[in-house]
Amino acid sequence: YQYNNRYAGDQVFRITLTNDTEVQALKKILELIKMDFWQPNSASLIHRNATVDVHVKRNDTQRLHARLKLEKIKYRMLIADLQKEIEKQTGYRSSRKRR
Amino acid sequence: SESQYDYEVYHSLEEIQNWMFEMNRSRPELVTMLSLGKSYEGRPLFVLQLGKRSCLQKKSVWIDCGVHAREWIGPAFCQWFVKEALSTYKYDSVMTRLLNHLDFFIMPVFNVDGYRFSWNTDRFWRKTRSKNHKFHCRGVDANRNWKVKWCDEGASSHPCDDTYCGPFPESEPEVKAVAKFLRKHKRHMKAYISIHAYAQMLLYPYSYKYAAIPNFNCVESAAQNAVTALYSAYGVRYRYGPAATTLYVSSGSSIDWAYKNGIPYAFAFELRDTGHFGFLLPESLIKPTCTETLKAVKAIASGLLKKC
Repeated sequence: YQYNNRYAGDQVFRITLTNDTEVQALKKILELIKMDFWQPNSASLIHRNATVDVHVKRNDTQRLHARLKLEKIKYRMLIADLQKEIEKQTGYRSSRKRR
Repeated sequence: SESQYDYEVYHSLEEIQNWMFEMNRSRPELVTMLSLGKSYEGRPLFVLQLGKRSCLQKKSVWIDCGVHAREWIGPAFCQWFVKEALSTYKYDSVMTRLLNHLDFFIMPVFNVDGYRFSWNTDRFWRKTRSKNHKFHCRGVDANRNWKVKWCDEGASSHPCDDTYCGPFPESEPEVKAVAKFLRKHKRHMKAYISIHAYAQMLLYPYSYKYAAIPNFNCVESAAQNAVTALYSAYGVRYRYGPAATTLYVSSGSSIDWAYKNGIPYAFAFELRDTGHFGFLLPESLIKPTCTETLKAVKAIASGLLKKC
């Protein structure tokens, strides 16, 4: 596996925020769960009516699901397993050949 | 050799640098290889100058790719641009005219240390790889390290954040080297283009304020022509406009710096896609993405040869 399979089970969520209450709720969640911002580039740029793409580690995915449901924030899964997508991106070429 | 190089796969930094040497060796009539300096980790910052040699000073276009390490489609596009420019010179009238009348400075990998790190260790690394002696975290966001509205909204002064602006503007040797080169060539540099991913947008100044740039009409028209040309390839729609209104107000980035330093046309492309694959755009999409983006870049460059 590439990158020693470190992304197995990691996911990318697309979160859609419709009002300021949801913006604040997401910012609160961010204090609890570390996320890698794909879009926008940082939490300070989150605003109403924005879509937020975040990469979440596999150990945090269930917690994020639960928190978003609790806050009734709309979201969907962009990438269900990052490791699989990484392997697919370079067409399963052998990592040794690439490196 | 050049003919065996596969432009429809992602390449490591070493492969890209070897490819640059080969371009320089095999096409001396159109290609000159430059080194702007060294990265934080001591790697060369290579640039390819494309264009028919001329004793007259020509207008110039700068294109950088790979400012953010994880945005691999950028370097793929820079290589695609060089390949298309060299293979269609004398066969495609537009490219022939562009290379006869313009010099293109192509930097396939701006953030060489970060790109290498994203290949070997962290696929989603974004920043450079500079060290901060007070914090264990590394790296600066090279697009937040320019001396224009530095470290303002949307940038962070914390070294562990992905949008860390750095200890001071141009603290990153990569940014300093490019800024120095552009300052030196600014009289002839008519367009600055920075290739990023993902969002399918074409952005121009300002990022840090809602005001319109003085030559708004010309730049807006160039952007419109570019996204129309891009759309003509596969029907992919790009949004375009000033970064502040099209995206969000944020601190100054490289396009704001280029514009502030006198380069009249400064664009940032956010290439495919809109989030389905995000940074993991499959290799099967390199060809269509680069084909459509090439049309857009040629449209922008062609506009420079006309009066506006």
